[in-house]
Amino acid sequence: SGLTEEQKRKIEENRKKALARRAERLAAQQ
Amino acid sequence: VSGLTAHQTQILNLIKSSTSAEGISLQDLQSQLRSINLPTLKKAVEFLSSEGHIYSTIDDEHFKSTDAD
Repeated sequence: SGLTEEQKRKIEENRKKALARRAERLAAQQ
Repeated sequence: VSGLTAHQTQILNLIKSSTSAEGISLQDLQSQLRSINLPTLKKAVEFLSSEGHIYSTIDDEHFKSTDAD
């Protein structure tokens, strides 16, 4: 892809944050 | 996905279908979902993000799904 290393790093960071939000939501549902 | 409105599901499915590294842009979503106005679209994207279904990528106008991989 044409992304810079910095962009890739930021995307990965945002993905991890989103996964954490998703886990939080699932935990709250139980 | 349970607990989502029809619009939210439609938007999430489009975001999931994107294969590019930076995801799908708000503009692309809007052009593919002509029946949904921009404020509604932005609100749905915000909700999906807060719930962890999606995340922003290179800027606040490009999104990918956490289910994609």
